[in-house]
Amino acid sequence: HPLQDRWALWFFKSDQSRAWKDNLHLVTKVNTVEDFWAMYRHIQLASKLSSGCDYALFKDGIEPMWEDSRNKRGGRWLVSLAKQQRHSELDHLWLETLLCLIGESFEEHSREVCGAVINIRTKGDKIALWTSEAENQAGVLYIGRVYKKRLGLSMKTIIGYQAHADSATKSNSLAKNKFVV
Amino acid sequence: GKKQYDREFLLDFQFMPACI
Repeated sequence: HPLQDRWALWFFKSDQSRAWKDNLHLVTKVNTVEDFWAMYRHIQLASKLSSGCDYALFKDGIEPMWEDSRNKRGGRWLVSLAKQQRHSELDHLWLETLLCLIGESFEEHSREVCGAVINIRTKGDKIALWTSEAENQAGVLYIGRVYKKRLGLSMKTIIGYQAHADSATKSNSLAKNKFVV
Repeated sequence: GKKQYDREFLLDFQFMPACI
């Protein structure tokens, strides 16, 4: 069962002695539903990774960094999790994110989706869905509403979208939300 | 056409043996 796009899984493991990009490794690429599950079963659950590690699943040809030409005008829907959610919800939310990506869940706006990243961090894990054009309000909001629903987040939970250009200028990665849903 | 798959369809493949 072929996927609309070929997807690349990346793994990041923090090593302060090396440059950021040298810690980023391409693991594998998948382009069928069957290959996706073979990959998913083969890798550690996100909740089992050590702090400082990331997974990223991006469309083939897009590197999981702001600087990529398909990302630099874009931004991300960010889901910040409390520490205790690592063991209760993290793996479920990440898998749901992956299924949104490979299943093309955002109708015609799926073409604006670049990928998703999960950050495993001691202070709280994060999952983000990256899109290519922060100025496309209609597309970004459509994706955000569908994504929030797919994650099963309650009405009172607010998630924000930040433009990468804003995040890049904030050393503490607390860029203001451009949109919220 | 566009290859769109809903979550239930994708989940049905989770435990199927893959041939790769």
